[in-house]
Amino acid sequence: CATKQKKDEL
Amino acid sequence: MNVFRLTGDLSHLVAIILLLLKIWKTRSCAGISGKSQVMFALVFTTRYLDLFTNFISPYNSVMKVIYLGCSYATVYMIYMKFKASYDGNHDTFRAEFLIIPVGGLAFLVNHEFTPLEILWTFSIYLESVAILPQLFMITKTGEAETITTHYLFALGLYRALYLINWIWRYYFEGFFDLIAIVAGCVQTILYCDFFYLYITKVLHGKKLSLPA
Repeated sequence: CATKQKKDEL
Repeated sequence: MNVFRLTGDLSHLVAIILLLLKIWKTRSCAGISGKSQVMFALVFTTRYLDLFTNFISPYNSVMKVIYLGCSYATVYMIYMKFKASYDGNHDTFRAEFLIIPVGGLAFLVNHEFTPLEILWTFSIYLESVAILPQLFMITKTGEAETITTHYLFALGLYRALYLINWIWRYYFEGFFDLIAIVAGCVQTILYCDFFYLYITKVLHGKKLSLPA
């Protein structure tokens, strides 16, 4: 599974 | 934050503001797909719901507010203020053919089955294809104003720079998000044909027009 994204991207 | 991510964000910002200024200065939205712009507004709305729940940085919040504000202003200009100049006859791509499958896919393929996460996934998938009505419109009319092509180039460049940013983050931070990467690749690939025309024609001082 992909790393859970820390949603710092726009 | 690396240089590719930052230039990607700035390229995105340049694209959005360029389009808004073009419409404002010429008092016309001729040649611009309202459907693409509505979808971008939907993309930002569904992605930035975390603006209220998850604070990351002043930069992050400010950019989100600017993107949202500009995209709603663009939609307002096309469908309200300069409605008379909107080229609805040529903006015939069926948006529901994108929104419905993308919504279904977001339900099926996501990181976590929660409302915010599904909406985030929906926004990533929708963004990857949201430019299609605009590209379809150019194919239909066979031409685009030079300023519109600059807008499209900056918009395409943004996701291409994000792809490099993701490679960077994978190597240096061990970070990757497969949903964003696959959608980002699709999004960038859709622009390839346009990039080719932009480089071979527009950068050589010619107007972008397609053979009849």
